[in-house]
Amino acid sequence: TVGAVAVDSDGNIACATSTGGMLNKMEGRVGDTPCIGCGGYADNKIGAVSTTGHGEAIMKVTLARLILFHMEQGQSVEAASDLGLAYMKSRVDGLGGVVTVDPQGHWAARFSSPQMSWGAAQKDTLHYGLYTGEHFTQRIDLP
Amino acid sequence: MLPVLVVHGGAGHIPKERSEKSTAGVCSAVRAGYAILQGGGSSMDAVVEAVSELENNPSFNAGCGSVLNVKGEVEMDAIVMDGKTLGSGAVSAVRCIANPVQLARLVMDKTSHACLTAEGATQFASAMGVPTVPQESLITEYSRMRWKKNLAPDANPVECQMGKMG
Repeated sequence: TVGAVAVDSDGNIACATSTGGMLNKMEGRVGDTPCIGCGGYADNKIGAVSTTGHGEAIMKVTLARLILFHMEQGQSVEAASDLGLAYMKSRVDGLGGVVTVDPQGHWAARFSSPQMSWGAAQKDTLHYGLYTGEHFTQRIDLP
Repeated sequence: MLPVLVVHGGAGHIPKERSEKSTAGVCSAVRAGYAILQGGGSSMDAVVEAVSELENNPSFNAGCGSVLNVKGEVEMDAIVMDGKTLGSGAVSAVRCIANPVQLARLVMDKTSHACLTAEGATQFASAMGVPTVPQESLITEYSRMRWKKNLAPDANPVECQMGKMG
């Protein structure tokens, strides 16, 4: 699964997620990705989330919308992402990852699985990582 | 703080020998999407550009490089959502399309529905002039190897794909 969330200069927010699904899935099996509120959700008033992981678990907790509910209650993008992932692990023993952004441009890339490749761009800096705790940066040449 | 773009290449178990390509792939996708934002483009254009780039990269489980179903075939899902209007478009179990995320955006922009699936999505793609591609072009040696490995009766595809707690 791959995905992205963005806030443009006008403050409009969007998300996109795409996947081949689960390894050796049954023919016709559809996971979380195309389900609104599960594979992704975007609202200019709250933020946006794109999710990845065990689709059946993500659907049971509607992970993308759950994280935004936490943000509506005042949690930061990072805390809300961790709360959503922790609930999915404790409630249905599911692993996954998310990228999350809020209308002010605060962002997070969080995951409960062993790894998740992620990248972010803001101002003139490219951020990226793969293993838990990694956060590398590079300069982005401005156009 | 604006504009900002954040991308992921999938959570789970990424073998060491594939980690470098995975990291390079997300960085390249971020640069492609962020260039749109820096040029004044919309967040929707940026996320579709970034995800399209990852669909075209065989290192990721989407588009080319998708995992195979139990019959050894590729069925893909995608979604887009616009935070301004709460508009959304999705496709599920779609086959032989190089960029399902672009088809999902067409569902949002050109229909009154939220999701089209399987044969309906394929017919919509044809009506929109989206070319089909041979299924073989979406299958990589790696995805075929993992498919075969997980056909064994005692295999655990979910654990193979997701790994254990990070």
